[in-house]
Amino acid sequence: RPGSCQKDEL
Amino acid sequence: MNIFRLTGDLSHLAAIIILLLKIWKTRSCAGISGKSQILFALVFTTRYLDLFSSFISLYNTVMKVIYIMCAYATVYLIYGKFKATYDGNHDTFRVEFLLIPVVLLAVLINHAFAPMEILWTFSIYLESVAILPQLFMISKTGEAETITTHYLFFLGLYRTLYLFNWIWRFYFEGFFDLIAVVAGLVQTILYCDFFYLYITKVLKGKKLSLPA
Repeated sequence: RPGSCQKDEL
Repeated sequence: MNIFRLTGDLSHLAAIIILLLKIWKTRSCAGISGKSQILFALVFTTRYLDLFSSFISLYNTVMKVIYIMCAYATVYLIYGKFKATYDGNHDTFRVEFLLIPVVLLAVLINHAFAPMEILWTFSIYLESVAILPQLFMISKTGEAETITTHYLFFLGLYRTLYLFNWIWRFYFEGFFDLIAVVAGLVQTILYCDFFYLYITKVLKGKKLSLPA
C-alpha cells in the first residue's frame, strides 16, 4: 500500500 | 530507528512537557495560544487513530498515548483550570484560514483515497502550520516569556531532526514519503525566523522581544 511505510513514525 | 528520529521524538516530548510544566508551575497560560494547542490535539487525534488498527512497537504505542494525553491535558489547562489567565484577546488568528485549505489539500493530495489515509494526511498538513496562531500571538504582543521560547525551540527542533531522519532513511532504507517531507520542510521553514531570534537573543540571556 503506498504511503503505509511511514506510519512507524510519530 | 536512527539517532535523528530518536532525538526528534525526545525533542518533541521535551517541548510538550516544558509547556505543561510552565503552565502548571506558574498556574498561568499567559502568552500561550490556546488555538495552536487545540490544533495540535486535533493533529494527534487524527494521526494516531491507527492505535486501534495496527501495532508497531511498544515504544510507538507509548509515545503516541503520551503525546495525545499531554495535548488534551494542555488544552484542559488553558480552557478549563487556568482559563482566567488565558490571553484570548491576543489569540486572534483565524483558524478557519488554516483548516479549510488543509482539509481540501488532504482530500486532493494523499497516498490513497481512504478515510484513515486522508485523516493521516490531514494531520501531517495541519501539523506543519498549527504553530502559526502561536507565532501570530507573539508577533502581536511583541514578546514571549523565555520558557515559551524554549518550548518553541524544541518543537521546531523536532521536525528539523525528522528532516535528517528522512535523509538517513532515504539513503539506508530506500524510504521516501513526499507528503511528509514537503510538509516537514514547510513546518521547519516557519520556525527559521524564530530560530534566529532564539539563538541571537534568548541564548545570550536576553528576553525575546520584537521591535515595535
